[in-house]
Amino acid sequence: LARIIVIANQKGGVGKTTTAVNLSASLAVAEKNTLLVDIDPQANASSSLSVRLNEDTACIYEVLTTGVPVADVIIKTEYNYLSLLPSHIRLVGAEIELVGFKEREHVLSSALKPVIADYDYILIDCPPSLGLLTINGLTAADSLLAPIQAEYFAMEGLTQLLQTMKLVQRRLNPKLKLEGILLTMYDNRLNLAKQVSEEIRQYFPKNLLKTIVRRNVRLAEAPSFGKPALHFAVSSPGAGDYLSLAGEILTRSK
Amino acid sequence: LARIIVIANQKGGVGKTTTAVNLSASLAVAEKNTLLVDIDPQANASSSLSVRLNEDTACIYEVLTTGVPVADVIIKTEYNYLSLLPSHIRLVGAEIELVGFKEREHVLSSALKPVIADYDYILIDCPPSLGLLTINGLTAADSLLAPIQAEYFAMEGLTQLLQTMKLVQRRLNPKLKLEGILLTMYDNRLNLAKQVSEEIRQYFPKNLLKTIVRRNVRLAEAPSFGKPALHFAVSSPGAGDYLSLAGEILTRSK
Ligand SMILES: Nc1ncnc2c1ncn2[C@@H]1O[C@H](COP(=O)(O)OP(=O)(O)OP(=O)(O)O)[C@@H](O)[C@H]1O
Ligand SMILES: Nc1ncnc2c1ncn2[C@@H]1O[C@H](COP(=O)(O)OP(=O)(O)OP(=O)(O)O)[C@@H](O)[C@H]1O
Ligand SMILES: [Mg+2]
Ligand SMILES: [Mg+2]
Repeated sequence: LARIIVIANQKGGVGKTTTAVNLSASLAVAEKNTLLVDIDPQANASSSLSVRLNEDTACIYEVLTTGVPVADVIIKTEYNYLSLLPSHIRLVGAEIELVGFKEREHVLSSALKPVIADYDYILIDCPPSLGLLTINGLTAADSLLAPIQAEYFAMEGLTQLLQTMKLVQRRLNPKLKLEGILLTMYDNRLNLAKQVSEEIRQYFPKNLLKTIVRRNVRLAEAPSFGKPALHFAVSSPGAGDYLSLAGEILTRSK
Repeated sequence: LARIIVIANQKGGVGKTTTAVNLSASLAVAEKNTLLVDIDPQANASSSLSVRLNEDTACIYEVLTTGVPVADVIIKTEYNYLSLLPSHIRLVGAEIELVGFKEREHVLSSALKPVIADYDYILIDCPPSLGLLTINGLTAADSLLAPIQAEYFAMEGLTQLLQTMKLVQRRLNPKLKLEGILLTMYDNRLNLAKQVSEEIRQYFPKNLLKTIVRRNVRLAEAPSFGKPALHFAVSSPGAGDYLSLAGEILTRSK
């Protein structure tokens, strides 16, 4: 049965999509059957894997709002063991539409049930907000992986994110736990980065993941070639850090 | 009468708050009476000016949902000519609450009317989404200033943002125009930055602002001291770039 990891943080630009895409690619090369679910209307995870849908092709929007089966929408990517449930900008309208649904927080979780047995890992990339799309991700997940930048606003957002996680645990998804906090875009030449990561280590000693993803321009370049860094610049520090992260996640899962 | 500039981009982490805070501080030192409006539930603009409200103090949430007058909520900051309409995390609930309002896109614009004559500039910091809060910002504004990072996902988001701007122009706010596209966190050592900015210059030749804000750690450090960069590291490149931006905006307004 798949382990479902939701990658969320309402703070924008902290590396959610970069983590979702590169961690799923790394799990796939470790021959774990992996599904990447893109529930961000920006559809950045989809375009990072060269998938750009037009208006007529079904995507996660139809899965959430009109009950199209997930299996009919999943795309097998060019990479072995890596599939994608793609997004499209029309998903922007879903949050307001979902408000009227009876089980509005459980729509994604119910939609994924029929395919959970087909995968080892399912990763969910969320938009930068704590609205219904992210809540659906948290409700469907076994654990939350929270990327943060070692910068000032990170700490403020983290407390709010963890409070939301606890709320979802209590009322919607008791199995949800914290997979860990991931430091991204880390530049060890900056005092700010050292100070903030020290503060996080103090407040959340057991939750900081060992792997730190360093700032590396290859990670920012890879999406313009529509590939994960592993298949664009395999020997880059960025690709290496995400391979280490996959190793850490795989070892924890045992 | 105040010129109202909305600072928006649904892409996360592109420097919206950093631009809103530092541009307003720069306009204030040029002795322009400036109001910074924070309509992001993350309240990063508020905390950047050392303002952290508790549950009992009225903020923009009450202005939008229960009609508390803006004048009763505005805080004069410690900096001459700079006032703040603060936010708080409880604003998260506003988007769903506003859905039921008759003039739901015009709530901010109506609320600001009584104070427009008191200021030269009103800047609005938006959350990373194109939901009702950002739409309210676009509907209230004379112009849109769109910060973007010179990275791959920037181009995808920009097209969507400009389409939303046109939609708002047609249906909600005919006076809205594009103030300009601002390159932020620019690192001229990276090819990626040069390539993306070249692409933007090609597609939007007349809309790229002359000022480019360079990546500068002082801009990321200043919020942890609760000050704009101008009052934290006045001789830093970051503070300088935002002063230049203010100069460019002031000259255009003539
Ligand atoms: N370790 C890294 N080194 C260098 N650049 C990075 C790194 N991680 C992410 N980036 C770049 O930083 C930007 C923000 O990352 P990304 O888009 O993954 O964040 P996000 O949290 O998904 O953003 P959003 O909140 O908009 O969904 C992107 O341009 C990305 O390419
Ligand atoms: N020119 C710059 N140089 C260095 N760091 C910067 C610069 N501009 C912004 N930052 C830092 O980058 C991060 C993102 O910037 P900021 O929070 O202003 O973006 P935002 O678009 O408001 O994010 P959100 O989408 O979450 O509202 C912050 O930690 C900020 O301090
Ligand atoms: Mg993303
Ligand atoms: Mg912001």
